[in-house]
Amino acid sequence: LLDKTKEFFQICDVEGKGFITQTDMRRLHSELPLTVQELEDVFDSLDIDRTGFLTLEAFSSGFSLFLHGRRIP
Amino acid sequence: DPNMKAGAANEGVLANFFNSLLSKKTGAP
Repeated sequence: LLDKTKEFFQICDVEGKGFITQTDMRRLHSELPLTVQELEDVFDSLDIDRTGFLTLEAFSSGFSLFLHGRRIP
Repeated sequence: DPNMKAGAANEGVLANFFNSLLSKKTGAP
């Protein structure tokens, strides 16, 4: 599961910075069947601390929410 | 409650997002 999470994280973090910005998220518009607005909503949902970027931990937490209906504490 | 509504919408959007990523990795349409 962790490998899968990392794979997804790397799809978003194309530059390999180690975190995902809202710009990275918008860029996925060309790769995923989601609108820019939807991708911004995804970013806002995952960025619960409102730091302006997503770490692997925040991303994993969102993935867990999707899989299990709850966040990893 | 608008906040609850937004939360529910976001969960749907999250599900869409991760499903799209899963489809992308598996090559499913």
